[in-house]
Amino acid sequence: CPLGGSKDEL
Amino acid sequence: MNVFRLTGDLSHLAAIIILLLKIWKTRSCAGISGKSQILFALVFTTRYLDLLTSFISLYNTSMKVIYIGCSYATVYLIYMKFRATYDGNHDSFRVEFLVVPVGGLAVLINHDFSPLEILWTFSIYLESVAILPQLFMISKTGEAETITTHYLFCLGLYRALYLFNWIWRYYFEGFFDMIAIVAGVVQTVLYCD
Repeated sequence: CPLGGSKDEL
Repeated sequence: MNVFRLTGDLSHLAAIIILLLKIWKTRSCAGISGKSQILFALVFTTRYLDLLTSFISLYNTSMKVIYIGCSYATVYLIYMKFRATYDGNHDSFRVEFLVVPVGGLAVLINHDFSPLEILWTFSIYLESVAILPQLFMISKTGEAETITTHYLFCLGLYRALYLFNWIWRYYFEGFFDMIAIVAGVVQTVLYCD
């Protein structure tokens, strides 16, 4: 997933 | 995807649907804080901008579209369609006292100083306090309809389940996101009361 954040989560 | 995240998402979806149906069926938004709903619409808008830039899965995209759609529909029902039943006097929380500090914090503490990342961080911080106008309104009116308590319970449960999801992901995937976790803990604590 992209840098750092949990972008695959809602 | 793990069971905590799936049940968390479903609990979140249930909360959003419960509220939307309650307002639609009773044709009234009495006791509902329009300000909190605006903040939630802002949370989804700033968090799901990646709908335009990246595709993760059909589940991910469809849930994001449903969340955004329902949150704007709820705001529409409160401020347009059933405006006459909106209890503006009790919905008096100063949301600028939330948005400004949260905006500042998002610029200071984030994973990456890029527009999309700062907006995502802003949405994470804002979501943890977005329910405050609703809790404030309930404390002023001194009452909450049964359906509103169900709504709050599902909303509180969703982020609590996400905490377990983050424990699961740390243990099995070695993945963790401190910003989401800290904000998630704050959010869950706020709902406990």
